[in-house]
Amino acid sequence: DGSDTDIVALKNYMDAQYFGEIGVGTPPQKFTVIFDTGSSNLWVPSTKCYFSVPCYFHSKYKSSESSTYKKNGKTAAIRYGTGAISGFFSEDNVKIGDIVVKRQEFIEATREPSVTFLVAKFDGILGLGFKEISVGNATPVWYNMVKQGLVKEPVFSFWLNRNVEEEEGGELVFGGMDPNHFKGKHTYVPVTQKGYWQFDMGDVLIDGKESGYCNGGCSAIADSGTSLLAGPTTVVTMINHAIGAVGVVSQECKAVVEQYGQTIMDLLLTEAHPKKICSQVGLCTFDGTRGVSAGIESVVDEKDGRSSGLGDAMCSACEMAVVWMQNQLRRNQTQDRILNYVNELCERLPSPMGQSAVECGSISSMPSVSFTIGGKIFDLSPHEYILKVGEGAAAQCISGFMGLDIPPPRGPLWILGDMFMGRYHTVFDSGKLRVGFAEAA
Amino acid sequence: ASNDGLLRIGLKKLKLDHNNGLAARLESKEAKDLRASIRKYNFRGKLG
Repeated sequence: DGSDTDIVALKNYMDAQYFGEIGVGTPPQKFTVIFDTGSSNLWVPSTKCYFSVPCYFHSKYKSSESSTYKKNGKTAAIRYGTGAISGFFSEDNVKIGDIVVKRQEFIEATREPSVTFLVAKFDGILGLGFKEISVGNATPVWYNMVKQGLVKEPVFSFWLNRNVEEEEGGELVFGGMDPNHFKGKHTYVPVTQKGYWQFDMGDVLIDGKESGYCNGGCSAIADSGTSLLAGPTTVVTMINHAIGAVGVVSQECKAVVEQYGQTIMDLLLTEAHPKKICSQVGLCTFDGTRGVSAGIESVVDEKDGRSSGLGDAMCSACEMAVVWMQNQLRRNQTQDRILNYVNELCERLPSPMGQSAVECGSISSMPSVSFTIGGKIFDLSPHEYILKVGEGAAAQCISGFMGLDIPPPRGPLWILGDMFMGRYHTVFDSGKLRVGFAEAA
Repeated sequence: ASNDGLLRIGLKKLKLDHNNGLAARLESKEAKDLRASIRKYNFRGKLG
């Protein structure tokens, strides 16, 4: 299902990772795994993995050495952004901390073709999402923990230590939360779509000012398996502009501003329905809720049967320009200034699923970026959303924001990864089907 | 496991440095090719 694999694609970005150790089998065979709330399967490399180089660099499960192994044999495959893992299901005991989850289904990976797994510091992934998104309908580990009475509450919580000076990575607590690792009370929001830990989110603020795009509501997923933050290109472009991040220059965007900018502004000023403006100017067709590409491609520069995709791009650019202009008009900016600003934004588009460099020396002057969750504001300071790699003159700084455009009904969507969960202690409550955030301590 | 009935799993952290490929990937040929192709063909992003 394409809509689900879209989101899994983010797993490429595993640069600021948190991982822990589990044991599979009896006696336990040790594996280092990512505890990932954005997926629901457990997989580890299999000793039967012969033809994938990554398998030779990681621990491998040997069923013949486990007295509690049960054969299953059903084949399985999980797609990630740059590759996939495949193998077959097996069943065995899984030791997590001091408890043993019995008869846990998991995937023995026999193929790991992606280079992502070759360089990975972890052996496998332990999914903490819901069964609804589990490949092969396998029961996730935490379901069995609850079912087997190994934890008192159907709740788990994450504390991720963002202090770079400290060795301790963090703590995943099953059965509740550790009061030492958060301050104040959690703000809880209901899970809106079981599968991912998905909830409704309000607007994103840049320097305390509304960006406007999520005024009508966006969705968000709390994803411990993603390092950074990903959200709609329209908003990430505004953030890029505000923090001076290097972006992609879009000629289509500039063309829209140059040719249609004034018309769009006039239509906004006449209080035309903003969602219909791009179809009114002929760049999109209106599908009843928003402008969508008419699918008309430019054939002017068609070569080898490939079109430039210009029609689609112009529609997207127009949709973004409307939001940007609307936002500026709300702030009573002059028309000249608005057109200039929007033109500047056209030079700051994030590379799809890519990272953007910023000036390390400017971090302290960058604005805060805030998320509205459950009616409360959750701030991230620049020190929290910028990753600094290296030290001194060799230091490089990377924005934690990536562009990710998921269309309705699942989107627009934000993925709140470790960068957010580091600042905010996160509780995943399956009993009450809710996610909670509080200031991490 | 502890007296309060909670199961605590300590997490390790991978520190960021030049060797983990984060910065290197930004300037990789693959990244440059990707950026170039985005400009021309894929304005909305491959997930758009």
